Amino acid sequence: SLKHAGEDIWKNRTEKVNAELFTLTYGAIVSQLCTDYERNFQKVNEQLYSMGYNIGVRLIEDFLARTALPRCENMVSTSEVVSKCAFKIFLNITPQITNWSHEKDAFSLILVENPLSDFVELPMDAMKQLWYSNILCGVLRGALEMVQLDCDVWFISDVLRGDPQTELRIKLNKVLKDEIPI
Amino acid sequence: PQYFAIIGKRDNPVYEAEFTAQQGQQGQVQQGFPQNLKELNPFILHASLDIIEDLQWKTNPNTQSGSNSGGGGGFLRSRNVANVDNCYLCKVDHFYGLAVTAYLTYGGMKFVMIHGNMNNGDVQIDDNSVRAFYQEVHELYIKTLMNPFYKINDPITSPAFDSRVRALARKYLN
Amino acid sequence: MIPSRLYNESLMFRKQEVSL
Repeated sequence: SLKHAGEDIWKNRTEKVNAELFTLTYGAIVSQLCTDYERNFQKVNEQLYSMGYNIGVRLIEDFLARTALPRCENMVSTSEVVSKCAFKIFLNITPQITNWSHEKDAFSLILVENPLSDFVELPMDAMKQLWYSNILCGVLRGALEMVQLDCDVWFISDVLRGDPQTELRIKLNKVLKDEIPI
Repeated sequence: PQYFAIIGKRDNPVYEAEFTAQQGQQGQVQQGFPQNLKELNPFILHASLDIIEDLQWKTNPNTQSGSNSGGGGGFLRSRNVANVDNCYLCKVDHFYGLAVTAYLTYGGMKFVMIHGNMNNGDVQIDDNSVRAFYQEVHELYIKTLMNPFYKINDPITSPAFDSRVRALARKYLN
Repeated sequence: MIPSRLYNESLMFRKQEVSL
């Protein structure tokens, strides 16, 4: 039902934009960051993560307004919602969920297709340092934090680096509780 | 043999390659251009750029006024996006039996090729094959452009690009 | 032919849209 809901929202309740425009815009951002930071790719990774975080804390409002989904009971259902609804609605892709930890508090998303990295070939000096789609990690971190899940999100591998697949890891640190300000 | 180059907007070579057939009809290995001619190829190609630019900016006398393009003459390349033939300029120049063909991308990059002939006679150009070669290389060039880390007019140094262009040359030209 | 992800992808047969 999550899969059908995601597809239904994508088809009928989502305004769409040309994917090449999106891809080229993101590529321009990453390329410009590499120039601005003088090819210090660690800083570029951090900046992409920060940008993604700022997007994620806002994007979650849009996502919940579209889907009206209730709170997830555990990380398993969270992973299903992220993969089948969130990625489907925003990027029209459905990553595979794999590599669950023993405690069921960490999982991997395998991105078979990634519109951010279409037609991208990393320069040699960036191959070992730059996580090109690091904005996704920030988006997930920010969005999950707004639903009281403190998670670490990071890339394990990326086809742009020559790895066999693009794998993103999400690990729950703790469930946040709303606290009354002092 | 052929000498192919992609010329940038500052008349700078973005990509260069020489194509030779591996085996002749009787099993003889064919050589490329003679050494003295090989050194002249960039100059011959450069000399044809003026003609190509003249064609590039020439208005099309066959376009009638009041047409769908908004009246008046169009440029050599039609505003009808479905018509890609106007990118291929056919034979634009010659040099002592060598033929020079050209192809213009929509962004103004020039694909130029010198066609040689081992028999020292005039070269016969198969327009269909040459056009198909240019169009496939154009597609490879667009893919190169899509890479955000590639700047327009920078040299194309990718070995993958080079191998694909040579494969297309073997398929269409030799 | 040197393998390349960039040049193997098709320009035509790809996902055309993402969410605005």
